[in-house]
Amino acid sequence: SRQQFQEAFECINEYFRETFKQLFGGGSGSMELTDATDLQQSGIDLQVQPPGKKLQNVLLLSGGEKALTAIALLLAIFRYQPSPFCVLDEVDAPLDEANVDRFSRMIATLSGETHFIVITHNKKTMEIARAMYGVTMQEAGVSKLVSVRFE
Amino acid sequence: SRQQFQEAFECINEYFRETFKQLFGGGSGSMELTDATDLQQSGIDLQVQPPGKKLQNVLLLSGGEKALTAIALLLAIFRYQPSPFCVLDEVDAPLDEANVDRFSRMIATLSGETHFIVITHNKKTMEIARAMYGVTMQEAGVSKLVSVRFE
Amino acid sequence: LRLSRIQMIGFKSFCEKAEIMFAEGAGVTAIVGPNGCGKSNIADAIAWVLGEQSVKSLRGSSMEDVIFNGTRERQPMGLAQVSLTLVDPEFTRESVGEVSPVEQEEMFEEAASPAGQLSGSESEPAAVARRRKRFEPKPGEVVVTRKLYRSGESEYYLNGRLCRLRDIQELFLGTGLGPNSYAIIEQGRVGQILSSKPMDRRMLIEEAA
Amino acid sequence: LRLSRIQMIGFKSFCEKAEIMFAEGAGVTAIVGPNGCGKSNIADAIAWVLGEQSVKSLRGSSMEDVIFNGTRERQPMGLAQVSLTLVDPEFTRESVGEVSPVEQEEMFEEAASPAGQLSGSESEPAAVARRRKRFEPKPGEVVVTRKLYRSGESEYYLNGRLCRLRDIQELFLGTGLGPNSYAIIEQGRVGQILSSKPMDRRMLIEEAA
Ligand SMILES: Nc1ncnc2c1ncn2[C@@H]1O[C@H](COP(=O)(O)OP(=O)(O)OP(=O)(O)O)[C@@H](O)[C@H]1O
Ligand SMILES: Nc1ncnc2c1ncn2[C@@H]1O[C@H](COP(=O)(O)OP(=O)(O)OP(=O)(O)O)[C@@H](O)[C@H]1O
Ligand SMILES: [Mg+2]
Ligand SMILES: [Mg+2]
Repeated sequence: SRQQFQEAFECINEYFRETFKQLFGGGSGSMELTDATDLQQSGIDLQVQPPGKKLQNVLLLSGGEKALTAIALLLAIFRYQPSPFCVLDEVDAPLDEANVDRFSRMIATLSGETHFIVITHNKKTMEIARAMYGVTMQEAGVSKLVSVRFE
Repeated sequence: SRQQFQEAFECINEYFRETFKQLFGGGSGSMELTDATDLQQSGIDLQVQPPGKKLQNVLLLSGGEKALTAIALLLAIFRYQPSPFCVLDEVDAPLDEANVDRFSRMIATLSGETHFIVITHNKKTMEIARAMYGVTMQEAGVSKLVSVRFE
Repeated sequence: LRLSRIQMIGFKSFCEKAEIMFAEGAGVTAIVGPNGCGKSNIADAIAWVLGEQSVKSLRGSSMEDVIFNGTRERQPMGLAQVSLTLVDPEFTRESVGEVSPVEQEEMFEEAASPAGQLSGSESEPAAVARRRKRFEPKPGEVVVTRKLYRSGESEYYLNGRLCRLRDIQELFLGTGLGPNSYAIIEQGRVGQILSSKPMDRRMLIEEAA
Repeated sequence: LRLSRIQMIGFKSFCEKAEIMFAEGAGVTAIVGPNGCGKSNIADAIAWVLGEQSVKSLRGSSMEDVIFNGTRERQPMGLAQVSLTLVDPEFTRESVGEVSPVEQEEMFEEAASPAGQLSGSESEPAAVARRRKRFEPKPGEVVVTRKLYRSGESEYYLNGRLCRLRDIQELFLGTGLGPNSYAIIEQGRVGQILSSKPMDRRMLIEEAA
């Protein structure tokens, strides 16, 4: 329904502004309706400004900046309507150390309410996990699960 | 011309088989013509089998296996027709430690003839570089180059 | 609703029974390992048991691709099966029934036998009927199970009772766990979100609304 | 042909003159730094100076996007300029001319002045003519330069002499450095190669053939 969408849009936008600032350590990010007059049909654009940089076309952002912006948006949607769990498959791959650090801490905070299943190669991300499962293929083509850590 | 394509195809295919084995530490990869009867119009398929695994649809490969296969193909084309230099922007991002190790050693070997410019966040890849430039943005939005290492 | 356990057998590279337990009270669970060992296959299993129908999202060319198709040493299997257990104090014995851990193990033993065949002298309908009768979740537990046979037959269970795919999809409507979900982010999808069209982003918000 | 040097100014986030030197006898040069600091912009500069015309490949929405468009502290610039120097013993003084390092510096000084404006009393055509006269590469050196003015005007130089974009593209034909190149792999492109259609892969081979 139109009212539901408007409500969700404004609330998620608020969360997005927060998660963006937290993940980038500054700057500002928000959603804009492509057509504010037509709420039924309008698409959504992103206005993104990493810390200290000017507002520019979101296409010009770097690989890591795009990934971090997308993560900020997804986590904002998640905060608005938490699901029983969240699966993140190597979302931290393009991030540098400083960004992985802020990302992993945000996940750790959000996981007070909900289970996060994070597939990763990154040591910093592994550090904030309560439990860790290793997947091995000792026998080629056959996966086995090993519980590496379990509080 | 048709003969040129055939020659390039067979030669690159041979290199691809080699680079694949070297990057995966085993297994086999090769190119196949989708239509062997029509050399003018035929597309190219990839038959890929990581070490110990069965030949399967290339779509089912993991993120890292797909990346490594693509790198093997690109480097095979490169060996057939070396360009004055090669720019690789974060191609090692989805690779695990063992694969980054084999990848960086292959780059080091190929760079005897040609300059490789490798953009990376990975420490193993940095180790095989003769020269290293750091890019910084002390002042937000303004890039500066710093020569970090120069033999 | 909170996640309690994931079990699978015969799903992609997991030809042997695999289980992930989730502790009381949320938290982060990391899944690690080398390239190609099966991590994303676990994410696929979760999407699949929740009703994912897009073969492309599961990286296959047909749905049959999710069944373990063998290695040089091992035969392909005839059945892929994934079970997801969630807990919610609001669920009562009447609304969805119950299942005890013992019966759930049995369900997986069946799948584990060669090519997912039923061994022994029972005819299939009788054995399945008997199994359904005993498959009772604990109060507050919801067990979602999906099976795919190599013949192409599909089965869906809610707490051990056969149901339709739609029943499972409706259970998770509005929880972000449907298709085009914001709760399951597959490998490489993060990069696409920013390059997607404005209408795609709208759909993401609508899914949550 | 071997790579000797890359210089740029006013290109994307490189508002100040930047230079990468390449040692005699090949090797690997690593480019490192945090997210968003400008690494891929360097790869873009290389593709651009070689004649890349696809705005999409350069991550822009118009070609003007490659010109430094300012920060809160700095004004946008009026000119983007990249020069690539290659060495090949086969090039002779007659075939492409020569350029000395001193004149090449001058070319960059011009770009460095505010908004890429020419300062001083010389009229533009006279100054450019004078510069071209002195811009002589060493034997065996090829200097490729591309400029884009905010007005939309484009200029291409081969060893200090104005030329057409096509002359630059033809110079690199068959070296893998054209568009759809296998020698310049942008961020994220590796994943696409395997999901691309069979005909796309054919084009990759044809480029090298
Ligand atoms: N039906 C199947 N039967 C057997 N093996 C399969 C099946 N489907 C996929 N596989 C195998 O599973 C492997 C891929 O696993 P997965 O994508 O989970 O790897 P991953 O751990 O995520 O690796 P990466 O870190 O590279 O992303 C492939 O080698 C593929 O051959
Ligand atoms: N014309 C321009 N003027 C000023 N800044 C620009 C211009 N074009 C792009 N930028 C900036 O350059 C930055 C992107 O740089 P780049 O893509 O090279 O980063 P990167 O070092 O590759 O990072 P990553 O490791 O995340 O891939 C963005 O912050 C963008 O705003
Ligand atoms: Mg994976
Ligand atoms: Mg980059």
